[in-house]
Amino acid sequence: ISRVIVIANQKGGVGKTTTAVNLAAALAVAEKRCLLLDIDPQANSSSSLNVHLERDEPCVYDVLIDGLPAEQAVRPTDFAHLALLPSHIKLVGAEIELVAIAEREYALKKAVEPLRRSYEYILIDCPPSLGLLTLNGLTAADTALIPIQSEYFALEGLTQLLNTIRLVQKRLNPALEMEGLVLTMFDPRLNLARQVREEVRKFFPQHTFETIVHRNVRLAEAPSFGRPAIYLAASSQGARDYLSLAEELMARQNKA
Amino acid sequence: ISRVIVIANQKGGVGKTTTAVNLAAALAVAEKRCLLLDIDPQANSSSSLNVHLERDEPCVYDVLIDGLPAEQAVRPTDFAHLALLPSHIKLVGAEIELVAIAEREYALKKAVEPLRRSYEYILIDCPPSLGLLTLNGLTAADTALIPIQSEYFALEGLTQLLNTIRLVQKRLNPALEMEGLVLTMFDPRLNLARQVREEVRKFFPQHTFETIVHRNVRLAEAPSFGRPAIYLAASSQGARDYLSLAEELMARQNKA
Ligand SMILES: Nc1ncnc2c1ncn2[C@@H]1O[C@H](COP(=O)(O)OP(=O)(O)OP(=O)(O)O)[C@@H](O)[C@H]1O
Ligand SMILES: Nc1ncnc2c1ncn2[C@@H]1O[C@H](COP(=O)(O)OP(=O)(O)OP(=O)(O)O)[C@@H](O)[C@H]1O
Ligand SMILES: [Mg+2]
Ligand SMILES: [Mg+2]
Repeated sequence: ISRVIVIANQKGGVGKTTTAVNLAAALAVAEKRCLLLDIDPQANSSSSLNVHLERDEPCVYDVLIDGLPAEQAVRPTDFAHLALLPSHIKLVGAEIELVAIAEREYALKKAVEPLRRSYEYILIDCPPSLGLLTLNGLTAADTALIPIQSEYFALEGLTQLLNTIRLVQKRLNPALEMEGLVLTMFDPRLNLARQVREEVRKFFPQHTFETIVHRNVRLAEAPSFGRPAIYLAASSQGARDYLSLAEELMARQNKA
Repeated sequence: ISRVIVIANQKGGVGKTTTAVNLAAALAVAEKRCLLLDIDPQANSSSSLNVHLERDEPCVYDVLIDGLPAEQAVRPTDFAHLALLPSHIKLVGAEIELVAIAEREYALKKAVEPLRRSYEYILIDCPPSLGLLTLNGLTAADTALIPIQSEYFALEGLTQLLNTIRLVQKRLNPALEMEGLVLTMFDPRLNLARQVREEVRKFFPQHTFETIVHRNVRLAEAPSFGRPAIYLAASSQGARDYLSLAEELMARQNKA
């Protein structure tokens, strides 16, 4: 069985890519076959795994717009049990090109179905918007995992995001469930961070992960080495937080 | 004379809104008549100035899509010399609606021209993307101010952003110039931050502001009080950094 998890939040810089990369790496370390699917034109997930494509190399753009079979764009990474379907900046044009395609919200879902038999987890990293790329991610997914930065704007955007998820559940993907909300860049010394944690736990007691990802410079440094934090500094707070998030995620699935 | 400055960077969470709001407030404190123009559907600049619109109140959506004269959407704020043209989440649909409009990249430029005689500075806060809303901002502007977070992904996205600016200069707005790059969320204790600072200064010696905006919790807290940091904690590092950025900006203009 496989689980497709979309990592989404239209607020920028909240830790979507950092969560997608490090959670995928932690699941792979637990010997789960994992695919990271990058649908952000910035291609930050791809470069975090040391993959920098040329314009003519197959990527998620070719899969969504030209109908290339997804497995022809998937490539192995330097890390065991972790494969990548990379992105490229040429995807910037896809939002407008998708508008003209029939069933435009289902392009990714159709591409992902055949991949399910090869992976136990497929994680989708989204751009910071609620446009057609993110809608494709929400429509293709079984569950949605929402990184929440421990800051004020994070709370403002949350209502909008949950409204969008409800709309997607109603019209595009009735099977979509909440995987959960995870607090990121948490600095326990700051009042603001503690306040946001209380608010999120108060409003979403069912959906908030126990695991909190702390602010930790190793997580910010790791992408410049082209590797997840667990392969750079396995005992760092950041690497440990994502290992614990992976364990919590897998434990939930066993219960399901 | 008036100067329209677009604050843009497709990378999310780099400090576009924080820079737009606090720079506008610092210019207003220097008694320059200032307008903050929020073209991000998240409307974070609007809420930072304590403006939360209902769906039927005039906002930038009505100006761009229905041709409402911009001055009918402009409203005063609680802060002297600082006016706001607010945004609203309904702007999310504008990216797709603008595709069908003739001269879609010039919608904002046309709306802004009549406002020039009332303001010395017009600052435009953009969403985290290079879509039609940001293109409208770049086409309407005299200069572009780019916040750069002192982190790895910031450098990756910079080339793409500068390519887009060059394209806009060639095809949509030949008068567009670089106002400059400003380092944000700078923590001098971190190697990563110092490395990014060296790289940016090495590659863009002409365009990098001397002023660096340090990571400072007052800047993150201020939006929850609906006021710029200078009105919450005037002696904080964050407020002082934006005052110094405003002085540097005004000094450049006097030289020009
Ligand atoms: N827990 C953390 N501790 C320290 N730095 C972090 C942490 N999580 C993320 N970062 C850094 O913060 C920045 C923003 O994170 P990231 O790029 O993952 O967010 P994002 O939501 O994917 O951004 P975008 O909206 O642009 O896609 C990056 O420079 C990243 O390295
Ligand atoms: N210098 C700073 N020190 C501390 N916190 C900061 C600083 N600048 C911004 N922040 C905080 O970091 C987060 C991201 O900043 P901000 O929202 O201004 O970025 P943005 O580029 O406008 O994001 P988006 O891409 O979503 O529009 C916010 O919670 C903000 O309060
Ligand atoms: Mg990202
Ligand atoms: Mg913003």
